[in-house]
Amino acid sequence: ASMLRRKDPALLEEIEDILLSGDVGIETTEFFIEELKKVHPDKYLERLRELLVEMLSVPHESVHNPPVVYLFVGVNGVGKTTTIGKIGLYFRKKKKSVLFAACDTFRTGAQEQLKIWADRAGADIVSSQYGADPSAVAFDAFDAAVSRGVDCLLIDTAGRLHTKTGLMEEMAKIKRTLNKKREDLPQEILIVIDATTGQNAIHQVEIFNEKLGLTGIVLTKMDGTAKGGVILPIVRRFNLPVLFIGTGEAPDDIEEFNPEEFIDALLS
Amino acid sequence: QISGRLQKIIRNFGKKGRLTPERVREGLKEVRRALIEADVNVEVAREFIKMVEAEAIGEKVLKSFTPSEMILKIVYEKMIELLGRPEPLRLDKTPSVIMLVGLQGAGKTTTAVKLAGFLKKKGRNPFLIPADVKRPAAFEQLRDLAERNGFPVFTKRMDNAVRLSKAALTQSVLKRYDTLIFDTAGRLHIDEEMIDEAIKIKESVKPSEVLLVVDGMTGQDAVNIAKEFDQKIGITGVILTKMDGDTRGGAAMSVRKVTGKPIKFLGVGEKMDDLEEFVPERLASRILG
Ligand SMILES: Nc1nc2c(ncn2[C@@H]2O[C@H](COP(=O)(O)OP(=O)(O)OP(=O)(O)O)[C@@H](O)[C@H]2O)c(=O)[nH]1
Ligand SMILES: Nc1nc2c(ncn2[C@@H]2O[C@H](COP(=O)(O)OP(=O)(O)OP(=O)(O)O)[C@@H](O)[C@H]2O)c(=O)[nH]1
Ligand SMILES: [Mg+2]
Ligand SMILES: [Mg+2]
Repeated sequence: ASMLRRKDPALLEEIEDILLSGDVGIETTEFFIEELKKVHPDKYLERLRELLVEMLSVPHESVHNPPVVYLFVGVNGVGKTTTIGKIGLYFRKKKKSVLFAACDTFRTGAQEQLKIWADRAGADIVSSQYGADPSAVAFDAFDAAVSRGVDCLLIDTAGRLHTKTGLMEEMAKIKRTLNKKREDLPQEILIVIDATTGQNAIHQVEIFNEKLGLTGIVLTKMDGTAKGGVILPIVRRFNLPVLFIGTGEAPDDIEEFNPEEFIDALLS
Repeated sequence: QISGRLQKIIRNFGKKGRLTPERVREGLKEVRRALIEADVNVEVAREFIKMVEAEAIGEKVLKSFTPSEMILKIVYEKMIELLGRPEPLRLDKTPSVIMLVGLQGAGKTTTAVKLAGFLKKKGRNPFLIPADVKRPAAFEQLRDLAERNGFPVFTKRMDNAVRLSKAALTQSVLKRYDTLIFDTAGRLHIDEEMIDEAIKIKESVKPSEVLLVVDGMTGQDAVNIAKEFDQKIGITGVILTKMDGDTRGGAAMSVRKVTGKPIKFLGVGEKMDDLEEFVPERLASRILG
């Protein structure tokens, strides 16, 4: 019994520092520290790993009726367009046919950028003019996906801050448009999060989730020095699976999320 | 100017009876936590609180009638002091060169065009150079954005950013532009090759301003990014982008603390007018929540 009461405050502080420096945030870090106080100091790291793996193991429904529509959303500059290119190639390597929809009709150069990625991925692309209604492009893209018998439709959208209600409503309309076409659409709504982002990522997920109902997360730019620890409070609160990790700017810099590797990097 | 959480924390100092140094230290721990929640780097927050503590446990504060008010004032003033006074762009040469650097997706290309607009309003004649030869359609993005807003842009395509920068410098001297804005590719602070490219561009174009563009929602990593960019390339100032959202912006404090370089502008939207000059009081209030 007295064994359990023994604490190692210095080690706890060191662990707290690692977690906070990894963007895990005050609240979730405190949760872990309180849990660690319940075990013997020799068991701290082992218990921490257990808790982290447990927290990051979120089941994901991955069986859908084709064409599987992936709607990519997120704030500005996080890597949505690049990620679609990489995931497109990833699916192509798995012998799936892929169609891209250029529903970012707002940002300069967005359509040209996605077109280059479509060529790299060996995917077809549906696009319109600059300034077109993104919902209309999504509508047409789904029709094209069906008529071409495509396995996966990846939809790129304009970056938007979750605080801009008009833009969030535009996004909801893209979803509704697809949903009216077929009630299971879009089967996946993935929020793209930049690993260098701090606690604001939690607000991003909160609002996007509230407005759209998210099905998963892609964490990009993990090739930098940021740990992406903010996904811990996110997963804990919203119970969303992290599906992919972006690890660079080249076409094959994408991996399926591996909790163990993520945790190794976080605690290194 | 500071409402909500921080005021609550500091008001609580005086609640449990006479304020002692120990009570102040305990209370300041809460302030440190609030800063970390605002994305201020853990180490930067720690050092900042030490500075505040030195003054906050002084006799003057403890013996005052309103110690918690005094402590709030100390926190706010030390924050403003740390963030630094606003400094104008250095545009003393002709032509004056501004070079934008930073991580991928931070907002450099958009900011380059905003800066051209800002300079034009000040009666200058800016020229934009798309020195990002890496990102798909980077050239088209800058060219189209520049042309849409009526700013001249270097349109010669080359596959080497250093050679392109030199060629642009030559052309601009001929055309008498007084301010050159070089947009560069996003790069990691740990990518040796790309950092080397930035150094070579800098050596070729001799900028009077090398501005680090930092995403306002950057978390703890802001310290690493800023330190490496400053030590390896050398920066003269910082621009924080996407501050039109609800990010607290603690990265501003981290970047300023670790480089000592001035924050010059805040990006507050995607349109050309969405560039604000840095005002320390406003940023301090925002970080302190
Ligand atoms: N190092 C690194 N860079 C990345 C990664 N993913 C994307 N990028 C880069 O980040 C920058 C922004 O990527 P985009 O794909 O344009 O981001 P976006 O979310 O579509 O941006 P907006 O459409 O403007 O909101 C580009 O320079 C990409 O090459 C990654 O995993 N690692
Ligand atoms: N809301 C908001 N969006 C911004 C701001 N500055 C830039 N953006 C957006 O952020 C995204 C990325 O901007 P870019 O200018 O392409 O970023 P970049 O640093 O040039 O990206 P790379 O060249 O890939 O490194 C775009 O969607 C911009 O419209 C800002 O101050 N506020
Ligand atoms: Mg995009
Ligand atoms: Mg750019």
